[in-house]
Amino acid sequence: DPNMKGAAANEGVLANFFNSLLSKKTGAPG
Amino acid sequence: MSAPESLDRVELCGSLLTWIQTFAVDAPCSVVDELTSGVAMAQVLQKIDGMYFTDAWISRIKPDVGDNWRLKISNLKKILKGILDYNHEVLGQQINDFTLPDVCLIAEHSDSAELGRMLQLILGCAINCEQKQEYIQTIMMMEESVQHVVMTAIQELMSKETP
Repeated sequence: DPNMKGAAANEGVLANFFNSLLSKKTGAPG
Repeated sequence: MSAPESLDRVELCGSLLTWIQTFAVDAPCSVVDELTSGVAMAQVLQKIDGMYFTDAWISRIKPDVGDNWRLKISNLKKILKGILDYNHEVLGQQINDFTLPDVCLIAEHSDSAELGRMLQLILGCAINCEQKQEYIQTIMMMEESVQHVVMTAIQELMSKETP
């Protein structure tokens, strides 16, 4: 089902994006 | 990173209104009108970083502004300054080329597009602060359509941030 594949892909994009934010370093340097 | 999709500002405001409710602050924040006083936004900022947005800071935000748009503007100006100072002093970043929200339009006309910009800046504080993990995980639990708008809003902000 293409719709289900699209939804799964979208879910993957969102998860990748927010996980990359989680691993980003926080705060001002030093 | 590819260029972020263009944002529908009114849709953005709707999704960020849903997001702001996850903070469960005391001030009402279910509809655009309730946010125009700035009280709920100030309380959210204090939850995001209570060490910076202290009780002394929040005491400068007038709680009962009613329909007085001059008092609303005064509150919103303090909040916008607080957000920009927080980005500079705590997060160590400047937001360039981002059209800042027009606080007069928010206060006088409950303008959704401008309120959306204001909430977008608060979102930027949440996803960069010390407790960002908690806030990002909350976003990840939200409806996919909301997550998508939030992602686009963050991408736009990130494209305008400089260390």
